[in-house]
Amino acid sequence: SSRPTVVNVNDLASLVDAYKLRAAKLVEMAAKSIQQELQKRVSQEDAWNNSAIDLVRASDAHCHYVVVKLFAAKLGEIGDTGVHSVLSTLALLYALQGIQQHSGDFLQTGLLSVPQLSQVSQRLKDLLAQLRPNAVALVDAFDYRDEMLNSVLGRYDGNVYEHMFEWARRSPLNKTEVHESYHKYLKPLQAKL
Amino acid sequence: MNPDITRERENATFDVEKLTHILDGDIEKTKRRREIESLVISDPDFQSEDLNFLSRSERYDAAVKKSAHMILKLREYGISDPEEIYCYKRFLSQLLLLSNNPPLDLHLGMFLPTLLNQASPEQMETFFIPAWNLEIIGTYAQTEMGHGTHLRGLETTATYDPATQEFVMNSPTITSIKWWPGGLGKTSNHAIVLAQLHTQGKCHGLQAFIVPLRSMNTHIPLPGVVVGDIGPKFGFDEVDNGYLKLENVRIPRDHMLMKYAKVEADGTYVKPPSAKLTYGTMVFIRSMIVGEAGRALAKSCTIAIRYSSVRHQSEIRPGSPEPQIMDYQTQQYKLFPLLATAYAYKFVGQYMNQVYHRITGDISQGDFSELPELHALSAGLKAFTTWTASAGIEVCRMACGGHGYSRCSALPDIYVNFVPTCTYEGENTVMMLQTARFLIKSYRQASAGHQLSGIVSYLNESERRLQPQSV
Repeated sequence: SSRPTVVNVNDLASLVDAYKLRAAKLVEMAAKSIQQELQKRVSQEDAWNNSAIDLVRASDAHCHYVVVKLFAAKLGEIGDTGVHSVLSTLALLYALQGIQQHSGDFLQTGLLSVPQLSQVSQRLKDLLAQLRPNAVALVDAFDYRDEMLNSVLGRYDGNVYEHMFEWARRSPLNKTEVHESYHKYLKPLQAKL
Repeated sequence: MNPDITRERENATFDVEKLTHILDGDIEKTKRRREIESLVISDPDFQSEDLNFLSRSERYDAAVKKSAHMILKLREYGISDPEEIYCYKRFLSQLLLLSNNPPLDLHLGMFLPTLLNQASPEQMETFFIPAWNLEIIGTYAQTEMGHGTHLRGLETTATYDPATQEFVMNSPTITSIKWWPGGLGKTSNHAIVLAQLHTQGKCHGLQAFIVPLRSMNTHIPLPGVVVGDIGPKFGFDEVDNGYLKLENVRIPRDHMLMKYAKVEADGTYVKPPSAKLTYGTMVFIRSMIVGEAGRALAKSCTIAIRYSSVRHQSEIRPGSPEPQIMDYQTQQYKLFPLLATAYAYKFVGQYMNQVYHRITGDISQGDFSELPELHALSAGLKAFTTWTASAGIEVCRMACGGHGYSRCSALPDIYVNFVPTCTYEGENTVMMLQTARFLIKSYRQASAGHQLSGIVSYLNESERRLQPQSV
């Protein structure tokens, strides 16, 4: 039970464990921060306020763990091999990107080493390349019809530029070739100068 | 069809339809969702002008018109399941380029659920059918001008008068004026008002009251009710977020929601089984917001990734044609982790929905044991997901270059309509601190040798397993 945790950056279960331990450690650190404040004979409320940054950090780590854990658990419900494979890649990417963004926490809590962080960066780049062929299909799976998305850039048919021009032509400023402000302000101004 | 995007679809290694079923829940749910979408899209009454080109007043007018029409259609199509109502509202909002809060949204999304969860059977008989038939148009007035998430700090008072068996509602200070509720300004004729209950000379904390605001015949504000619109915001252009000042407004005793806490005719106060029950509607909304974070990010990623597959720019190798911008590693690094996040939040949203229904089922059976965990989890996850989704939408916008700044991209609208989730239903830092309170309490219990259950059970392990590592 006293063995150090070994994090395998290629294994989602191992990463879930790392997130769990990071959360546990940050909760412990926040609790100790409150304790230290109390030892300075400040009130319970002031001790809480003086530890608030640590407390938010602990909550954030807890929520991050919950999200990674639930994503990993979802994979267990998926039978189709193709879907399982692409979602596993996404889950690994999500977990590794979180570790890279919060590398300070993982180093400070002794869950990762500096060389492992280099591995994380390299693995992240591999996963980006791996996901590239499936990126459009992955967003298609969200199944937003054009009428719901309301986006010229996000059109299903990809005919962006034609529709962007069409959209601009509908602007109320284009109702007349010459806007009334020209006659009201610009022309009189030009006459005065 | 653009040839680039066609080629992208041909390269996929999985069955898109199967993944859609997983995201919806199952094949039947996909089918039902698409049916509802088609109903909305094919309905000529919902076809409208582009709201991007209208003023705020015109947008409000158009939104009320469509919302009223939506209610009729809900009846016509026999949509009565709360989740389907939620689904239909969302499609309609998207179709009409509305925010997620059209004027009647709080009536359906908060007023009715609060009645369902907190009204006694007698009160349900009095209020639910008129509310369902929109004779009563309601909203949910909690936040005050000077008070937000700290509910104990709310100043609005409800003082019980046993002589008349009425509550006297007051906004005793400027800071106590109710501020922000959607639909309060011009649309609603009733509000659920959260106020400090005073009876028999004692304050018993926050309770929910049904307060009539406007005449149900003329829609003119009732005596003592000062109500109006708070003006333009960052987004939500078509919503009449409102203010409400109560000046000695008298309401009958049965207008306090009494499923749990009660005030007897003589003024005796009967405590609820859990103080947290008063905030049940907020917990429901927070649970729903987690799924909303997934949806907002999914929409943003859809736009940015499709556009990145058809947009060509610059060159990777000298002399080669301009590549798709999605071929740049930096573009992939911006968008793919967000795509993964969108999937993660979709699944967390599904989980929160299940947990919410399970625990509220337990509550209706008198089991309140998991309520603190639901509070802590919904608060923390709401904050965690909305913070990252808001930042992610902005990354998607910038990943579309200059065109992302145009309203035609839809990304500005998605951003301004989603970002308030960071402050409504509980400001995010405060939410995180509420979760922390639960975590610290659980940690102390674990340290004292108690066995924890649920999602914090890992704190039992920490004492044994956390060891420093050699590097």
